[in-house]
Amino acid sequence: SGDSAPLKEAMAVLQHHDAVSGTSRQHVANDYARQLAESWGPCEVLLSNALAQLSGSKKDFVFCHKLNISVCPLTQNAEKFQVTIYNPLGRKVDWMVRLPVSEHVYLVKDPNGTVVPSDVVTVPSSDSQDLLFSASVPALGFSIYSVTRVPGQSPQAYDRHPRSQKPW
Amino acid sequence: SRVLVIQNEHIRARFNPDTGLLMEIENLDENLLLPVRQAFYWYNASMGNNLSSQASGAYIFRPERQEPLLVSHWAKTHLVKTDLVQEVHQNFSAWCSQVVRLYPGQRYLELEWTVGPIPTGDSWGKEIISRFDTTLETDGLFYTDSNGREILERRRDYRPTWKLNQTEPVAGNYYPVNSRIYITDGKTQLTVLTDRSQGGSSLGDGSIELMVHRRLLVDDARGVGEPLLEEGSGLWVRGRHLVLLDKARTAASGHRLQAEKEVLAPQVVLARGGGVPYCLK
Repeated sequence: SGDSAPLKEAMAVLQHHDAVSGTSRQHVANDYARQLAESWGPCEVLLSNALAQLSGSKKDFVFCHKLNISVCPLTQNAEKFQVTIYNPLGRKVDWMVRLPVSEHVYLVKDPNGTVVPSDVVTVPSSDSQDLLFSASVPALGFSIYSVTRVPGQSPQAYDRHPRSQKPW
Repeated sequence: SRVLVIQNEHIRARFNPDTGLLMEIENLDENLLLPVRQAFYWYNASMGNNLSSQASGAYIFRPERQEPLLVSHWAKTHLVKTDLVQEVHQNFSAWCSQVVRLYPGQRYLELEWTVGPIPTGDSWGKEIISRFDTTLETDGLFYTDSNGREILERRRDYRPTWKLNQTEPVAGNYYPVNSRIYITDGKTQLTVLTDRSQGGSSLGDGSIELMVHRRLLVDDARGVGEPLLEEGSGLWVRGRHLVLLDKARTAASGHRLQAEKEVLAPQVVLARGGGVPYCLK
């Protein structure tokens, strides 16, 4: 069973001005990070149980914390996966999903099973690939998109060659 | 043409072909065009000097000089254009890069900056800013939010509640920016939304700056007893600034709705395909 109390406790401790503004020694800052990281786990179990109950399907939900640096072993290796997007706002949003993948072509379907436009772009600085597709998510609700790798095809590289400026 | 351009239905951004720096933003819906030059600079952190022994540190921001130094006069650029995204990758230095991005339907320019590890081999602490310079005549005024709710008017070298004797021309004009900072000439408004709290200011008319990262070499003698100096090679930080160009009259509806989407952004949970039916019973 999941538990959000540890995360509440960590967030309560991190109301201290040292945690908010970084005016602490390094080892204290490291300990703040440790408290947060340790309390994510039980909260993710809670979220998984809620999603299983709300979606009527029990899955091994995975939370990728490094999407902002294009790291997520599941999306980079799986041939097919599901993306559940939760919208905490009180209004519907259209949101560009960006996930690290391997160099292939992918088929993305919306909750109704309709194929939605998607792209795979190469991230120049790291030569990794990101899958992009636009998701529509209801107010205070979630949408589940399914992604399948299309065997045997590789994405058209749209990237142009780097343009080197005249060095000053 | 050699000018680098990215655009969607609402926004067009042009980059200087020689330097690779952003040089202009256009709001196509409002027919607004504003020269905007954006670059990264760094303040040399004070270690105390003849005027005051106060050093820059965890509690104190105090640059050695008023003028920050450019991280680089130019950027190596890489253009990516697909149906779902147009972006310019800018590489300023080994420890400073940025992606300027537009998705279809987006009414703001997204600047995803990546800064660090900040080099300190020259024995100087550094405080890195992203600075936007425009032609807006702002008459010493700029606006910052307070926890995403109330917007406060700020006037350079001035305090509304007491007669300020300004002794720190840079730090004395820095204010907390929790979600946004903007400048306006009464007709046109340039707003920058942040994805976290940062220090910010407008030290010159038409200019906005936000501090994105710091790495300091001495303690500021305010109690921590340790410089703001990450262990090992140091941390690198990635974040986003969303830049909105609007008519002053209608700007609030744009940045308020977008800031909500930023703070309460959708969350992604992944799972392998399939799954077994599940019901409470």
